[in-house]
Amino acid sequence: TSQKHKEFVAEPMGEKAVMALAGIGEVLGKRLEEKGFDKAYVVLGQFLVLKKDEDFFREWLKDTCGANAKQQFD
Amino acid sequence: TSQKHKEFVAEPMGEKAVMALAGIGEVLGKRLEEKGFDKAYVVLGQFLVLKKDEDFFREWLKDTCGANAKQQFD
Amino acid sequence: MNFSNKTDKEIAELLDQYMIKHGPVVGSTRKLYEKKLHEALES
Repeated sequence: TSQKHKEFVAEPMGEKAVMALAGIGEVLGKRLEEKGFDKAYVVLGQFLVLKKDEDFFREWLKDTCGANAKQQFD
Repeated sequence: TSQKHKEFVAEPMGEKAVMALAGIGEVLGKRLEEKGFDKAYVVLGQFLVLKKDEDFFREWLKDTCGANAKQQFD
Repeated sequence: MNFSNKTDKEIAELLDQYMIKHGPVVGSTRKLYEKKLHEALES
């Protein structure tokens, strides 16, 4: 996993911004924020409500902020 | 908090059923399951997607499974 | 098919009908599941 992800999981998620997530940079972060997913925990919530289904979650990320395959993977 | 909640938080949530949540008994659990909230983590997901807003979450619980004030509080 | 006037419950029933595994149909997941239904209908 990327350095960014290592930093992310090294401490409780708390109120971290969505851009703290690996794979989510400035551009994707802005798009997610505009749709209400401004914190990392809200994106986690979406993953859980999608029943931790990776395919659905990737598709949701792509539809919601245009994440490409690598960004979805991260 | 209730004994049930103490047991719930004593170990990782994992794949626990929705009825393991304090305040969610047989009747409410069935209604939640029918709507796809069969596991405790899916309900957690909904709480996170609602941005941990207690009022929204209580209202959602009431609308989704008819939880009364005490059950919502638990 | 226009799904916007269907209830979450009706969407869930359609997903079951088309054998599309799914979680709860709620505000944040509905759009994705409607898309899956469109794909199923087209195919």
